[in-house]
Amino acid sequence: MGRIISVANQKGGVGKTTTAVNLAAALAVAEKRVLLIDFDPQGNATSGLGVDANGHGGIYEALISRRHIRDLLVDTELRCLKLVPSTIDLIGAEVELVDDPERDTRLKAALDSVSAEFDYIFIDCPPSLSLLTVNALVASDSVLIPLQCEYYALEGISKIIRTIELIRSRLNPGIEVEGIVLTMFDARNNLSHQVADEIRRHFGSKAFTTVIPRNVRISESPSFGKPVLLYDINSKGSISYMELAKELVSKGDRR
Amino acid sequence: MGRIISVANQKGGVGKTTTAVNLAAALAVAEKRVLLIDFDPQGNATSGLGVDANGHGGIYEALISRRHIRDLLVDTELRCLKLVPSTIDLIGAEVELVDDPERDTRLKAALDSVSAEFDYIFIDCPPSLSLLTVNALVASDSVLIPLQCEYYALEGISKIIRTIELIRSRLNPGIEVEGIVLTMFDARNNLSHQVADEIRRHFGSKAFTTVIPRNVRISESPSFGKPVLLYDINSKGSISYMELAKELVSKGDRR
Ligand SMILES: Nc1ncnc2c1ncn2[C@@H]1O[C@H](COP(=O)(O)OP(=O)(O)OP(=O)(O)O)[C@@H](O)[C@H]1O
Ligand SMILES: Nc1ncnc2c1ncn2[C@@H]1O[C@H](COP(=O)(O)OP(=O)(O)OP(=O)(O)O)[C@@H](O)[C@H]1O
Ligand SMILES: [Mg+2]
Ligand SMILES: [Mg+2]
Repeated sequence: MGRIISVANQKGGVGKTTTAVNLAAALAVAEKRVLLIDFDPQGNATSGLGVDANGHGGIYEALISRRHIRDLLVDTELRCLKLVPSTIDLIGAEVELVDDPERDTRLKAALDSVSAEFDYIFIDCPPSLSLLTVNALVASDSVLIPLQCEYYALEGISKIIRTIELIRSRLNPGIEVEGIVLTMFDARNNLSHQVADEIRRHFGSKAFTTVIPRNVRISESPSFGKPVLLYDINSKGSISYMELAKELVSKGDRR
Repeated sequence: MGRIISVANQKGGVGKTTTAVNLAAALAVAEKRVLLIDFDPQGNATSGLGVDANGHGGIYEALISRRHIRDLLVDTELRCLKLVPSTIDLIGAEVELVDDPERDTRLKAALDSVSAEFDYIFIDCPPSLSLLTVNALVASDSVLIPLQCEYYALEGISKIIRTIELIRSRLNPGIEVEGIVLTMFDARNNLSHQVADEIRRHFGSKAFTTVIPRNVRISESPSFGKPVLLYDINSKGSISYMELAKELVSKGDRR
């Protein structure tokens, strides 16, 4: 059975999409079968992989019209990586589901039918704790929390942790924190070191050892519709996401 | 009558809170009477100004229990800058208002009673286009759109522009785009120049001339609960936000 991992943090711009796309790509290069769900109406993971979702069904269809996920899979440049894209109608999903008694478990129901076909399923979440993110957390085995090495991001970490605890107590007893990934770390900058120290002090081994540095190749790669390891395999950005993939797999082996 | 300006962009982490806090502070230093509304449940503008909102009422009370804004004002370190803080219960407001026929105009009704007492009222919006942001746009004369000089942020600009047009046609015929502010501009980085050129080509004079550089003092100042001009007045960050304040005021003079 594949492991379903939400990439979530209500703080905006912390590297959720960048981590979901590049970690998924790094695992696919290592021949793991990977599915990425773009669950953000912004559709950044979709364009970050160079996919044009116009005219194609997206995750909205699986959620609202219960279309089978297998009909919505899109190929990417990597043989082992499939995507279910996001389309603009996803913006309306939250209002459309508000009176539905099963509104919290729609995504889980959709993913149950395909999870055996993949080793990993990642869900890229929007920057909020509303119904879409709740759906992702209910469907997941664990949550990967990207954390930008900045003050506002550090301040907000307790909110996503509390939300996970709430989901665990009411809707998904098995959910756990996969880990916190420090992103956009700038070694020349005091603030980065302060945030990293604080996170390691509070969360210990729940913080991944691998740190993602601020790296211009990472921010350039989406404009070419490629994960960073297909854009510049030798960049610090590519290397750090491949390290993160190795660390994630070895965490799984120890489970 | 004070000018009510929403600081909005559904893309996360583009500098909405940083711009709202530092522009409000720069205008207050220039003796303009300024009110900042923290309309994001994350509460970053509240902590960015060093305010502890625990035990104090916030914008949630004005929205849901129709408390008077004047009762919710909090002083800041700047005589001419007042804040209405955000509290965690704001997270529930969207669900609580969903069946209310006046759900779109609650904030406008709350601000009408105080707008004459200020020269500028800024509303710091969350990273989404949901009910809170709609309330802010309905209450506003104009929208200031911070835009991080990155690919995903550029890709998303059409979504906020389209939302403003939708609000103009249905709920607030007078709303206009105050301008697009380029943020976290790094002169050494090609991507920054490409994004800036693209924005100036598309939006012409709707893009502010002032560009906010990536500046470490800006990202350090919230950890001290101060706007950057009270943390390091000589930093490039402070200077750029004071330039932006001057440009905003002179735009107003020409209206
Ligand atoms: N390690 C990095 N080095 C340099 N730039 C980065 C890095 N990680 C992310 N970025 C850039 O920072 C911006 C924010 O990242 P991203 O969009 O992945 O965050 P997000 O959390 O998904 O945002 P949102 O909250 O809007 O969904 C993007 O423009 C991205 O290209
Ligand atoms: N010009 C700048 N130079 C350096 N750092 C900056 C600059 N502007 C903002 N930052 C930092 O970037 C991060 C994102 O900025 P900010 O939180 O203001 O964005 P936002 O759009 O309000 O985010 P959200 O979508 O979560 O509300 C913060 O940690 C902030 O300190
Ligand atoms: Mg994202
Ligand atoms: Mg903000």
